[in-house]
Amino acid sequence: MNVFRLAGDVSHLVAIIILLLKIWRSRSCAGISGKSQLLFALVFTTRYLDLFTVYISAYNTIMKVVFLALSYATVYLIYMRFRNTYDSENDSFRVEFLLVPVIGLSFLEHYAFTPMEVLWTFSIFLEAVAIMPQLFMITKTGEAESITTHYLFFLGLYRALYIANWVWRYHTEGFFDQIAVVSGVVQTIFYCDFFYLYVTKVVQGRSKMSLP
Amino acid sequence: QEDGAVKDEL
Repeated sequence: MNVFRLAGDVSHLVAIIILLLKIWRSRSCAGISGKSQLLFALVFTTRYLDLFTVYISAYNTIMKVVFLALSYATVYLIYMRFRNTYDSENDSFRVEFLLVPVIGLSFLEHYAFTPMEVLWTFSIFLEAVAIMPQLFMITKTGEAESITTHYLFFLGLYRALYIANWVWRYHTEGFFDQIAVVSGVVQTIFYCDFFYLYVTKVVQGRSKMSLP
Repeated sequence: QEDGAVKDEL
């Protein structure tokens, strides 16, 4: 464990909590892409199956349980509890356009052709594109509430910190996980455009980030 | 290439 990865995991946790609290306190999921949250719950489900097979550390186990619980709670709030505030019309990204390539790629590129490895690879590739429905929804509505942008900022920060973690691990312990790194870099690139908007718009203290 | 190594990252 290094400070970059710890900060990344904390930033990821903060993002998830920001979104969950926003939905719970405003009792509304307007402007939130339920599809992205479903994809994130699928990412955690397919990646954390090793909860039942290997024990790595208390931190690892606790964080996996927390991420699974919070992501399912978020999906529950969107599709059950506050479903009448769910903006399905604007949440119109065709997730099959993400799932089919990701499933195909995880069958082509993996470390071992075993269920656990293929599912893990699937979760890595899926996480890279899971935010697309949310970013698409923001471009469609043309704006994002500032809390939603904070959510995206911390998600992007988590990915940027993971890249720093991989650089650090490569130089200190020669660690290099090709699938995770390639997919992680692609995922981080998707946030770059948003980061620019976030810094130029939201930091100016405007309540909503409206896209140009 | 970390094939089969313990996946300790979240």
